[in-house]
Amino acid sequence: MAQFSLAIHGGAGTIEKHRMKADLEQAYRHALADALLAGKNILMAGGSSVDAVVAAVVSMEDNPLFNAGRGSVLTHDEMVEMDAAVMNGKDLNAGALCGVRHIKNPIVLARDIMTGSSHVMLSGDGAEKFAFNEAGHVYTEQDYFFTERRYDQLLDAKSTGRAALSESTFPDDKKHG
Amino acid sequence: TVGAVALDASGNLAAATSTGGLTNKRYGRIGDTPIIGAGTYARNGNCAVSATGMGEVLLRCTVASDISGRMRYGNQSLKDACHNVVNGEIKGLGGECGVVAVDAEGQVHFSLNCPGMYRGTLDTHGEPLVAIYDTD
Repeated sequence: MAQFSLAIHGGAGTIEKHRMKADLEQAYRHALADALLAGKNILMAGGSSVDAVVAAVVSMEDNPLFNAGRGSVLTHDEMVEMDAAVMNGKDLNAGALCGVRHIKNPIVLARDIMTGSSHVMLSGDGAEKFAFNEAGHVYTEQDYFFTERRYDQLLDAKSTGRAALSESTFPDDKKHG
Repeated sequence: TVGAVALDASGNLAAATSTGGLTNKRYGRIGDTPIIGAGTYARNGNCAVSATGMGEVLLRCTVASDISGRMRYGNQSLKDACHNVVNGEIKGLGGECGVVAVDAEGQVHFSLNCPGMYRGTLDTHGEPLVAIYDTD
């Protein structure tokens, strides 16, 4: 058996090589490597797989390149609405949330729901109440998540009435979810 | 969407997935990411899976638990289970997606049925190994 293993993803879809600028591709590659190192450092120190996957995901949530956390895409109402889940294979415990708008790192809240509540999944305002009142999360303004790139993508989507990135004009973002 | 799967030195598997959803989404739409068994799943002795792609199709196909079940009850390898799920029913329903997965032995596998997925793992020396395109 391997001492430990780790794998990550940052989204899938129609990512076209011929349309991807070299500097943007390098930025993605560096960001993926950073996320791997975040998880690896925990595993190398004897940490748990749960801590490792959360650390790797936090690294990507903090990077505006990815559609999660800080780089989340915008809804029709020009807000972010984020979802996350974590599962521990050891005891089949799991934590999940959906539709949160003011949580900097949703994956950390998912872990807090898993370990600090008797529930598996919390949604929207209820998830945020749990986050602020019982799990020590700090209210994060929507401004933190706003980027010109995501706003331009929303305008592009609205102009054709689309609710997905499949026909996006953005070369690195013709992906889904 | 971003996600990670891991096996630690104690043999415990875990999976995590996080997403901002779809651009221009309405009505509180939720995809597969936070649904245990669809976008995220882990079970010791079996596998850990994190998925990304067209959430509605991944939900209907309960992707992560399907991969787990094929291994548990059908004795498929991680590679075969991932490949058969990603390139089977999902593709027939028009769903573009990718998964990252690891089994109880620490074998990592990526499957995708679209031109690209931002992804990475550690090589045999523990160094980051990243890829983007399906041809990588």
